[in-house]
Amino acid sequence: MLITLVVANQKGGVGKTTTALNLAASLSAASRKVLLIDLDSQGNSTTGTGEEKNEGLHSLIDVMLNESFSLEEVIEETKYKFDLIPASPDLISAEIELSSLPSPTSILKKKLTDMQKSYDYVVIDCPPSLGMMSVNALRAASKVLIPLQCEYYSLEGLASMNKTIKEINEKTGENIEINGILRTMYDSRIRLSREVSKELEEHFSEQLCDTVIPRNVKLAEAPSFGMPALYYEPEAKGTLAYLALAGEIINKFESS
Amino acid sequence: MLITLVVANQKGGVGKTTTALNLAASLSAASRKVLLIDLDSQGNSTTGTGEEKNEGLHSLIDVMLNESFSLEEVIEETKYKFDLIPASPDLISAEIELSSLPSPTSILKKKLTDMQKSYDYVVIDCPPSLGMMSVNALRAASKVLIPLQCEYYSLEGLASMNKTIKEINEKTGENIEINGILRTMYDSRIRLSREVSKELEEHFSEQLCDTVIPRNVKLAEAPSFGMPALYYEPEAKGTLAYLALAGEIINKFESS
Ligand SMILES: Nc1ncnc2c1ncn2[C@@H]1O[C@H](COP(=O)(O)OP(=O)(O)OP(=O)(O)O)[C@@H](O)[C@H]1O
Ligand SMILES: Nc1ncnc2c1ncn2[C@@H]1O[C@H](COP(=O)(O)OP(=O)(O)OP(=O)(O)O)[C@@H](O)[C@H]1O
Ligand SMILES: [Mg+2]
Ligand SMILES: [Mg+2]
Repeated sequence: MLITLVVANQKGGVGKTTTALNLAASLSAASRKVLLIDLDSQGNSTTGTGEEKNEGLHSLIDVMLNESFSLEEVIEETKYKFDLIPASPDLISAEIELSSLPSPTSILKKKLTDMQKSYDYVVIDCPPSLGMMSVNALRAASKVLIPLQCEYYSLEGLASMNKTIKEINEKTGENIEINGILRTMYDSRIRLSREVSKELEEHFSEQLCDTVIPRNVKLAEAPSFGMPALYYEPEAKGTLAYLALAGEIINKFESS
Repeated sequence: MLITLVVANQKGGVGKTTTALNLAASLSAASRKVLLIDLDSQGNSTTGTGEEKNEGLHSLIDVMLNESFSLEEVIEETKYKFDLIPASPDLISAEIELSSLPSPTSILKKKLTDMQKSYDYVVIDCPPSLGMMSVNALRAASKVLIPLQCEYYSLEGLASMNKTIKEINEKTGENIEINGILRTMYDSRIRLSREVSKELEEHFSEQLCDTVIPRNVKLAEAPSFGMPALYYEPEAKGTLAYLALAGEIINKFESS
């Protein structure tokens, strides 16, 4: 059974890419077949995996714009056990390109349903916005994971994610929900971190992941070598936290 | 002479809002007349100043869509010596709304030129994207300031900012340039921070600001009280760094 796990948050720099990439690596280390999709024109998930941005013949946007193209055309293998659909420069203008099509925000969902290649997980890294690509991802999601720093602006961002998801559900009649809220870059020595974390436990206890990702510089160093942390520093605190998160996701999302 | 200082970076969470807000407060503390404009639908500069998002009759987008409206209609006073054009919920759909107008990316520049009220500085906080609002801001800029964390993905983001600015210049015949690169959340104890900072000194020494903003939790606490750091914790390391940055900007940008 395919689980499409969307990692999203309009707030920038909260650890979306670090989560998507290291979760893809950890889930594939647990013998799951995983496809990572980079929907951000910055292409951080792509370079964090050691790959180049797609400058080739067809990109994901071409596949979304053409009925006859399928996702298999843009899937690449990586050096690590998971596959990747890399970012491409045309993602910047996706908003304008897709808006002229009929029901532009449900295209990704349709393409994923039509995909022949079989995976256990599709993990989608979103840009820091609530534009066309992020809404496409949210509508294609079977589970939504929101990484967030334990800081004030991030907490504010959570309220607006909730509002946006409600609006999409009203417009489309679907029932997208936030399945996991993940605390990232957590530092228990900082009072602000502890206070915001406590507030999350009070108001969002059901959705809050048990796993907390600590601030750990190895997670920030690994991308400069083009590798997930599991292959850069397997014993680091941050690496082990993402393995624990993969375990939590397998337990919570595979049985429901 | 009005200086329009645009704080931009497609990379998320690098300190754009923290820089725009604290620079507005520091420049107005140095007796400059300052207007802060929040172009990000998240509205962090707006709430960081203790204001509400604009749910009123007219918003900045209304002013940009209507020839007859002027910026004065959406300028608000704040509790601190600078004025503010707050974010509004319709910023999310700015891309689609503006794209049907003739030369949609030069509207903000025109509205700023027509503005009657006189300021020394207009400081613009951009969203983490290179969409319609950010390009509007870049084309309206007299000076462009790029905050960036000393980490790998941020360094990558700098290369793509440079590329995008070159593309805008080719299309419009203008000469937008990066006037300042500001190191934020700098921690000299972390090797990655030191290495990235050294790389910036080697490749971007001309544009690199002398002022470096240290990681300082007071800068992250202040927004939860709706106040710039100068009014929350005037002696904090982060607050003093933004005062020093205001001094550096006054010296470098007012004389040229
Ligand atoms: N747990 C962590 N400990 C230390 N550094 C981290 C951690 N998680 C992420 N980082 C670093 O923090 C920065 C922001 O993380 P990342 O780029 O993953 O966030 P993002 O939400 O994907 O950003 P964007 O909004 O730009 O897409 C990166 O430089 C990353 O290497
Ligand atoms: N020098 C600093 N020291 C400690 N924390 C900081 C510093 N600068 C910013 N922060 C905190 O880091 C987070 C990211 O900063 P900020 O929101 O200003 O970045 P941004 O680039 O505006 O993000 P976005 O891309 O979402 O607009 C915020 O929670 C902020 O309070
Ligand atoms: Mg990212
Ligand atoms: Mg911001």
